[in-house]
Amino acid sequence: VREKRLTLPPSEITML
Amino acid sequence: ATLVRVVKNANTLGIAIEGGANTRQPMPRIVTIQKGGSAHNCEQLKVGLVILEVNGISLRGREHKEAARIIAEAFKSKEKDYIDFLVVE
Repeated sequence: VREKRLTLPPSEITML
Repeated sequence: ATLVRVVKNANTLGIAIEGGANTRQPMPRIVTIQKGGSAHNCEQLKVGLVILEVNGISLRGREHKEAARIIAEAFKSKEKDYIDFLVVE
């Protein structure tokens, strides 16, 4: 599961 | 999980969120709280909390942009003068 998560792209950050 | 009611007592909500479906952070997480925003004024939202629901709308499985849009629309809506966040550590 950890390896799968690490292959996912980092998320963007949105200011609200 | 904890239900936090944020009263719209400032021009901005004042939080930055990171995360969403198909990213390393699967659920939106609060990464910044801006001084003077409604979130800062309510004193219950903290950096690091994960947002599960907004006004009863689940954010599970939603992409980052959609989750951000749901939160932004909840803040802009004139129906209520508050937003209910279901959050977890």
